[in-house]
Amino acid sequence: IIRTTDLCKTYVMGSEKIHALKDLSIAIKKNEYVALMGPSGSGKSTLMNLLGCLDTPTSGSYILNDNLVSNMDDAELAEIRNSEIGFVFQTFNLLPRISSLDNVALPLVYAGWSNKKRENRAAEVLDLVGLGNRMDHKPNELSGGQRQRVAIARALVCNPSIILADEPTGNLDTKTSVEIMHIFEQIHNAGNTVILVTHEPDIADHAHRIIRLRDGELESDIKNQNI
Amino acid sequence: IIRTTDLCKTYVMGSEKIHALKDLSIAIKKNEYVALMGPSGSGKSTLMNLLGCLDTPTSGSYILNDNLVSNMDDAELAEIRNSEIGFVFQTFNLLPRISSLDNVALPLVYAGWSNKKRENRAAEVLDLVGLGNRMDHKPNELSGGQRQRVAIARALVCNPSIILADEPTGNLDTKTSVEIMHIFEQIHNAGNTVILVTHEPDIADHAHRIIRLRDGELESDIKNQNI
Ligand SMILES: Nc1ncnc2c1ncn2[C@@H]1O[C@H](COP(=O)(O)OP(=O)(O)OP(=O)(O)O)[C@@H](O)[C@H]1O
Ligand SMILES: Nc1ncnc2c1ncn2[C@@H]1O[C@H](COP(=O)(O)OP(=O)(O)OP(=O)(O)O)[C@@H](O)[C@H]1O
Ligand SMILES: [Mg+2]
Ligand SMILES: [Mg+2]
Repeated sequence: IIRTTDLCKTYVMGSEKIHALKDLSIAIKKNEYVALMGPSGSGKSTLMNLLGCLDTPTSGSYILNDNLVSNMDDAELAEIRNSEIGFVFQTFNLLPRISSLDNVALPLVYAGWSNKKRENRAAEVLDLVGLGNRMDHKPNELSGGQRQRVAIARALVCNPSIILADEPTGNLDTKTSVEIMHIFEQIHNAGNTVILVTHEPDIADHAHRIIRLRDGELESDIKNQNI
Repeated sequence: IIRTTDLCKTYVMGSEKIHALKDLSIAIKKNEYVALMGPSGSGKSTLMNLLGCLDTPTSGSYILNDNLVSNMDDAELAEIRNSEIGFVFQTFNLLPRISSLDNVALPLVYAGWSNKKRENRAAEVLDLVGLGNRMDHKPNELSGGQRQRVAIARALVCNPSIILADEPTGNLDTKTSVEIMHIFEQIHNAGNTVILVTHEPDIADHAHRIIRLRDGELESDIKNQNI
């Protein structure tokens, strides 16, 4: 359902060009569970932003569910993002002036849900990630790991068929990480597609396939032997 | 050089009281290397903010180098922060509109260094953390792990005698983490004091002592048997 062909992303800074992604071609089927790894600065978040329809490539093509995404306009990209993809950002990107409940409910506003239904569903996912007693806290009234879990809850609230999670356990202790990985497991078992960026081998080990980047290029793409 | 006695931090939200730290008493000597661990929300960042003179406790005392910090005013706290402590924030806290070089040089502005000397020193520490080729990038032109390293560089730029690092490797791949831990090792060997929050056992294993929190209280405080 995801196919990139010679995908490139280049940032231009004055006279300098940074080739964040270079001719990347990968294909991911429905219901796969993929871990994306690689050194700091190797292009993982850049790739995730392209896959998540948050950005467009400099060149190359990206086909998502038979739609040529790479040449869509902002409105079309937003439509796909809200209906099909749940994105957990590496830097959370929560709205600072509203509560965690309202942050998590935000995608449901775009989806046109009623007030009561939004509150119930947002409370349900916050409870799922262990933040039932933190719903009225604003982001700056939460710990780092709690903010990360609000970002995860927000990505799950619309029950998307594709989850893109960028370092979802980077700020979580072992026990809480296990709980979050269990949630991703359930999402995967329900038939959905999970792609997560991680630098921790223990977390990557939950995935069935591990894609490694280096300097914006594909370094390796192998099945997880332990599964 | 660090002694807290019955340290408490309580947040009041409407009718709810959150006891982030409850009667915490710990003592840390000069040149110790301590790892602070515990579940998400257990009070680690709250404690680090108090130790780093970024906040004052609700009750209890905090003595830093024979100074009773817990009842100092903002000006006195700022003085101590800038001269003695290097703080790596869990959420980086970089200024978004200036380059990484200027972000790292900022503490030297407060310290009264000349323009040329600031640039040289800031470039030196950015090079040390592997960002020599990213000095003119603003934070949003950097990867997550690169921003984390800018935050680390900024904490080191004044050569402080106490380093407080809150999850310094949360966004770093294994190889880059090893490089950062090597830097902390050198700082420790030079006679300084290092306190780092981490949820990764491999990172905590570099420390000589491991303090664990749970629900705002001290759960355990043990020597690292592997050292
Ligand atoms: N400004 C605030 N107002 C209300 N509650 C707060 C505030 N800041 C923190 N808290 C609460 O205090 C508790 C401790 O927070 P703290 O940030 O110290 O946790 P932590 O151990 O650093 O967690 P993590 O590992 O997730 O970063 C959390 O339960 C959090 O919700
Ligand atoms: N807006 C931008 N302008 C210029 N360069 C950028 C920009 N955004 C990212 N980069 C550069 O592109 C490269 C890839 O960045 P990316 O965020 O994809 O890395 P990453 O693999 O996610 O790293 P990390 O593991 O540290 O999060 C980095 O070297 C970064 O400096
Ligand atoms: Mg990244
Ligand atoms: Mg914290």
